[in-house]
Amino acid sequence: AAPLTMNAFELISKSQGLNLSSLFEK
Amino acid sequence: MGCVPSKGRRQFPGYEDPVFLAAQTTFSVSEVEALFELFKSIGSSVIDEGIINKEEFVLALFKNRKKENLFASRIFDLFDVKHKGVLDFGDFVRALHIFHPSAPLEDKIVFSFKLYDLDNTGFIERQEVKLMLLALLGESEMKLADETIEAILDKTFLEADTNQDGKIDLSEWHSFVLKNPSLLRIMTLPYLRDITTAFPSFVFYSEVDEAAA
Repeated sequence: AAPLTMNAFELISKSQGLNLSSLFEK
Repeated sequence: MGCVPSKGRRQFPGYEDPVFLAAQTTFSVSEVEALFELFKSIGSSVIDEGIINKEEFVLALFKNRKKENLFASRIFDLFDVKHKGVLDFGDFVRALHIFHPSAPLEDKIVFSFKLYDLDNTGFIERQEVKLMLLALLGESEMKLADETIEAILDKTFLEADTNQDGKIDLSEWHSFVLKNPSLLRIMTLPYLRDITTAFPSFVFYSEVDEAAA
């Protein structure tokens, strides 16, 4: 989706730093 | 269950009884024991001292210890409820519990609010959100003009800041995420449902009778 159609938090939540599922990847 | 004695598990700083942690969280005793295997793995990646420091936490997220990241740092700080600068096993389990698919929605909403309230004022302010957007752009290939960022902030605050006082309080955040449930997706880790499968070795180190689990 184009950024302007998204709210700021939708964009921010795409940060890899917020993706804790990476903790489970060996 | 398992009968091989673990070496020095109780010597880990902050180690807590799995039965005790299971009673406080959504996890079963077996799941807590499986999480201990994950905890040991993350906590020994840089310095093997039985705790997780920020460098190890970021390394586990990015597989690259040199990476600095505002969001990973913020999550670490929220996990570190005792403000010791490191995570012990109890901190780790109690924080991850909020990310369990079965954890209460309210807990997820409050945690996500704190995540974005960078300066802990009890409000998510426009400058904080702008800082986070800039941090996101810094870690991605995406480039946005400042006026585009301001337009995104205008749109977001128009929708979320219902009393239009320039900041988002917890009550406004609560309403906003219920209307935008995708924002809570980061707050649920399906892996936690299958943690015993992901770390089956916990069985060999279990100190708890099957009946208790």
